[in-house]
Amino acid sequence: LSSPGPFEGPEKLLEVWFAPSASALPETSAAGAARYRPAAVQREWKGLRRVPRAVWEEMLDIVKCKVLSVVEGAEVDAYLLSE
Amino acid sequence: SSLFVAPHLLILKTCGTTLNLLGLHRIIEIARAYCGFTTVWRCFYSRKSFFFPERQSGPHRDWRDEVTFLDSVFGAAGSAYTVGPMNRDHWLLYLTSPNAQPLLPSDASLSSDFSLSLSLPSPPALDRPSTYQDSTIEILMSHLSPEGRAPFFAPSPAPGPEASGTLSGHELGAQISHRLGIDTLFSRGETTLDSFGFEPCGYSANAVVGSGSPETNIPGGGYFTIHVTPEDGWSYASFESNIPLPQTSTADRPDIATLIRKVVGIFQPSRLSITLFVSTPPEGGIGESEAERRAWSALGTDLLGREFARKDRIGYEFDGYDLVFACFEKRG
Repeated sequence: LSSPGPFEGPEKLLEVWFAPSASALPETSAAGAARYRPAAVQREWKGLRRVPRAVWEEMLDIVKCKVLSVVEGAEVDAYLLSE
Repeated sequence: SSLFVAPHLLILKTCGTTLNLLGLHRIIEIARAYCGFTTVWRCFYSRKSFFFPERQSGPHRDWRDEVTFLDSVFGAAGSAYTVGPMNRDHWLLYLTSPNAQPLLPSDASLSSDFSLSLSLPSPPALDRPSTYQDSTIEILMSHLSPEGRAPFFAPSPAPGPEASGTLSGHELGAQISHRLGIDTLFSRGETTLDSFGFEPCGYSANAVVGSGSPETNIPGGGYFTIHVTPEDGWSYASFESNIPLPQTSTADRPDIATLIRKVVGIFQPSRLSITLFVSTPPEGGIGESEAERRAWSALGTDLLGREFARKDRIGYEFDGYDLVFACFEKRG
């Protein structure tokens, strides 16, 4: 977390919401699953949580952060980052 | 810095000279490729005024550049606000109206491994359901006391050839979390805490919450995150949480005033700002005025006792959200 010279503590906070809540996603209903999910993909709908860590890491390279560790909660995955 | 990923949203909170906003195009591309999202329901971008703005780069060099960048993505759907005293601890916010259509650059290209997901049809645009409730509190603290800063410096390794190995970052983080009671801000049983102590100083923690409390009817889910820069001269700590809180403290969870006091007690800042972002039911819906009243009264003058003076309390009513912002300064 430290760097040569003063370090800027105050963070930039970006929140991108693709739906008002996880339960509002049409894919969570059986009808929604039939409409929006290919038949071959019948696993539980996880939305953005199904995106592999490596894909997020590629995005984080642009931001200039690295993943230190990840924990999974009931509703959210939390990535602890360097920098 | 931290990244939180839920099925329907992503939160990216980064400090230092990171290029946070430059990840936005890729986030939207990934969401479209993996989940079929073609619209952004809402986007929020916020930050406190920088200590060292001259060290930032890219769109973060200036608030106007950040707004221009976001406008280039969201067009007319975005609005920018400056909240609080401009010559002190002001806070900056950009938010979009619901169901913004992001404008991706024409040269946006997707990695080849996205191709399988691209055949997913897009979900329709969504309206906010009347039952939905979201509440986020952020406490941004500066000018930490020497006692508040000291725990966040890594111990020096013992001298001599027989010196044992130093603690790993995660071991040091866990030690700090336990010593300061960060691991008991919420019930230990329902919280998974991931913390890291940096060399030579600094600390970050993420926590995710499990199933909630059936006894008190408080739902589960949510996160909290803490980041600390303890060096004298630019000391800073932040706490953010969207974990549902009871109206009065229980064995598992503090109420909002208790939580704020606990956090301020750990970091001992001389100055802090608190933002409370609460979703509101649709106009005329049940609980509309109650949600507004609770958010406003939560940041009262006596919140932190006589030791602190509240300098400002500012309220905003946005489409679907109420924001209350307050600044406090230690007396004397």
